[in-house]
Amino acid sequence: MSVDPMAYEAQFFGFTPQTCLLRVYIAFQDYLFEMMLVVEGVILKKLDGIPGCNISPSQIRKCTEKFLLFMKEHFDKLFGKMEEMLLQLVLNIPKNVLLPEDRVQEQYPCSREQFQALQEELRQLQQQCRAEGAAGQALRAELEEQKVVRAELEKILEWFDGLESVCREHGTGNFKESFAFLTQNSKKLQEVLKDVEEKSKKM
Amino acid sequence: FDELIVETAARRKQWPKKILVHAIQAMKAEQN
Amino acid sequence: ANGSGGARLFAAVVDTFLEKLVAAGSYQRFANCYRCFYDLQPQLTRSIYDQFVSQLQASIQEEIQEVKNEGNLERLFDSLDKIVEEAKEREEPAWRPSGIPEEDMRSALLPHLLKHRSHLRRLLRDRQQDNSKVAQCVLAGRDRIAELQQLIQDRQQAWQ
Repeated sequence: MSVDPMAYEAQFFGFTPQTCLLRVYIAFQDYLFEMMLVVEGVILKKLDGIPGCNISPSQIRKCTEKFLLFMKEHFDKLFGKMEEMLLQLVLNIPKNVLLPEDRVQEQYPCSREQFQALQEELRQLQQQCRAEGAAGQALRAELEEQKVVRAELEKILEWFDGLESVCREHGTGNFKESFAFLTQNSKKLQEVLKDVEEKSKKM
Repeated sequence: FDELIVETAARRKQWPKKILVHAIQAMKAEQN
Repeated sequence: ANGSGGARLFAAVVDTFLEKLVAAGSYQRFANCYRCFYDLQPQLTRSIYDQFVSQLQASIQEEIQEVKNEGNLERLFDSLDKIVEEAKEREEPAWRPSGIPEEDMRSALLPHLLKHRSHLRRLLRDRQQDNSKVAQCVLAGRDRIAELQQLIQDRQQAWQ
């Protein structure tokens, strides 16, 4: 007969019902034996007090053994019945009952495959979150970089603007024409200069 | 045998909570 | 006895055990076994027997009370009654430990993993939304830079 360890009961009671009842059995049995010895002691003492009594201690011992044997037989039978009742009806977790700490088992039944699939999904989600996080950092870094580049480019444009407004300030609307005009002028100036130099040499 | 049963049953009762504490800590650390 | 179903049943079973034990070990039986002493002192035999029975009952009840106290049985019976009461609708056998801790641990972890998953999903969605906004800005920024470069190039060519 396979022993039912009654582990689920032990989980609830904190002890195995069989051990509990074994302890009760041993305690009861000890009491019975002790009481029988007390009874025998009292009788022997009373007999001592009766003069001319011819009942020997061994006779009384035989009486004790006879009564104890009888009691022990009944004790074991009755205790067996009590144990059966207590194990079945009292120190027992009915099959349809789930202990509170195990409720999660029925709220979240989960096969190995489901569990692994969930773990895989979590791994992927973590990876995606990290990837998105890195992408976010890269995007923000580029934004910062763009700010700097844009500032530089706008500075260059301002520089061009400044250039043109200088030209405008000095009456040169269209740069190209004024530049051509300037080159002509400078050429004329060079000719005049040459001219002056020749004359001054002659002089 | 009896002690083994009681010990096993006690672990079944208590350890899921203990393990959960650490598992939740790990998840929170992961989230942070 | 007062108390919950389990406690009451426990007390009733023990009381019945005691009653039957005492009934089995009746005075007749006792006097019969100690015939020689009974013939000599019938009253004394009776009183010794009565003391024997009452002492035995007292010791057994005391032991039971001690077991109840040590095992905290009253409270346990009480809570077990409640748990059994809650489950009275269900017929089929309930879950029991599989004997493989990893298996049994899965269900305990599951609700927290599901919470973790929804947290990660929310985080991922937020990041994706956030990143797509930032990506829009980056693209707009690139266009702007290209525009500026073009402008500069035009001005440069004009000068050239």
